[in-house]
Amino acid sequence: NHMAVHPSWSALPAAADGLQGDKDSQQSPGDMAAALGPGAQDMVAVHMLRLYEKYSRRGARPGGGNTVRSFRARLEVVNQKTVYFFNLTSMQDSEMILTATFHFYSEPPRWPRAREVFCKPRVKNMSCRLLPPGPPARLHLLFRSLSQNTATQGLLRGAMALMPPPRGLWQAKDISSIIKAARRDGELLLSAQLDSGEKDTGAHRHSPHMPYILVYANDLAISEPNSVAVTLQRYDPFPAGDPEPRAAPNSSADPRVRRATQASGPLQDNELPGLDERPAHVPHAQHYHKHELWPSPFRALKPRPGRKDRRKKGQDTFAASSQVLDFDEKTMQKARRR
Amino acid sequence: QWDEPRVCSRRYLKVDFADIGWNEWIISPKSFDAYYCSGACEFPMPKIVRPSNHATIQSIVRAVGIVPGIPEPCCVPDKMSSLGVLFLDENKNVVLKVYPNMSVETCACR
Repeated sequence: NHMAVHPSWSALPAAADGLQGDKDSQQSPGDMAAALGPGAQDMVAVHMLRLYEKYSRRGARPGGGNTVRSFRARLEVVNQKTVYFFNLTSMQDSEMILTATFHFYSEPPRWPRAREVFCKPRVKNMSCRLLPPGPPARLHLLFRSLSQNTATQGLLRGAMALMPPPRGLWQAKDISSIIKAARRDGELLLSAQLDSGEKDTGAHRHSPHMPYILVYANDLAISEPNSVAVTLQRYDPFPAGDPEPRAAPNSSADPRVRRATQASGPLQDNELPGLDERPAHVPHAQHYHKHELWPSPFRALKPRPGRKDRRKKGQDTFAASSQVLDFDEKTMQKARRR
Repeated sequence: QWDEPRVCSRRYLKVDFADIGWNEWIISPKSFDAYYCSGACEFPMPKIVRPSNHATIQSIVRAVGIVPGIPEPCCVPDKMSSLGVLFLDENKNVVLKVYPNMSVETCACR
């Protein structure tokens, strides 16, 4: 079964049963199909949903890696031949290709008409027998890679001759070496031609039987701290060239500077930190400059001296130099009463 | 929230990709249980917060007050688990990626 093509897997039930039988723990396949949009009916979507199901259920790493990329085909008719184009440019440089498979649907063979040959019966009652029809035409699979800016036929990367199966079914072929070679040469546009020697009937156009490619990879960057943002965060909250993210869009040049007092330990009292005392030993003391502070009656705050310093200098010097907020008499009376 | 334990521990958090605007291209899952870590790493730290050696020492130094300005250790994720995400890439191709460290299993003081 083409979905079981990956050696490390047990044969998956035929894709034909779709996902109806499987209830996703989080959402029904119908939801997932809806999320896939119009592409939900094609086999590549079914295949990927099944891989996801497999991972979610059993934690089975897809193909032994941490990434599976699918590539849908774009169909073109070139010289009356059906050619499928695949754009592999969305592969990330950090994704090391483990294997790649090409999945395609083989139509049931159209047996050639029985051959009528001129025959002279040698024996009287021997009637002319029609010769049995010849073997069905072989299917040739040709892969070419193109670099993005050339319109040539592209470089032939691989060719396979396949016996058409007795009935229509999906098949899968390992094309790992073809994909790896094309990527090494920087040619990430691939074309595949399924040549059965007959003229293109256009039957495949937009059918759910469009071929597709799966690339199983190991993303070496996925363990980076923020790898989820690289592939899933599409809108950068601060696209380049935007004003400083801190400034509100319509704010004037706000003179105020956000700051935090250097509270060295839990504040025991509500005295304000000393004004002009800057303990030399505190390495990270914030150096406030006059112009940075609010133009207001309040003077610059200084970080509180460390507990050691306070103990050394004794409370009185500290109290003398520290600023106690001066309230009016009425407020002080109220406070004392409270 | 109020009856949550004070000590560093795992708290429940369900993330819905629609809330962070990623649901347009994420096919599945639509949401997942991410959890988060919160709580105190005060001295003395109970075994349950599985402090590292460094966190234990830092917590003692802070309690003794030898050096001013030492904060208490932080409550952070310890064991985490992966999440498989099925999404559409920029070319509308379906991609499956298994992202590590997407959900918190245990928290600890570090």
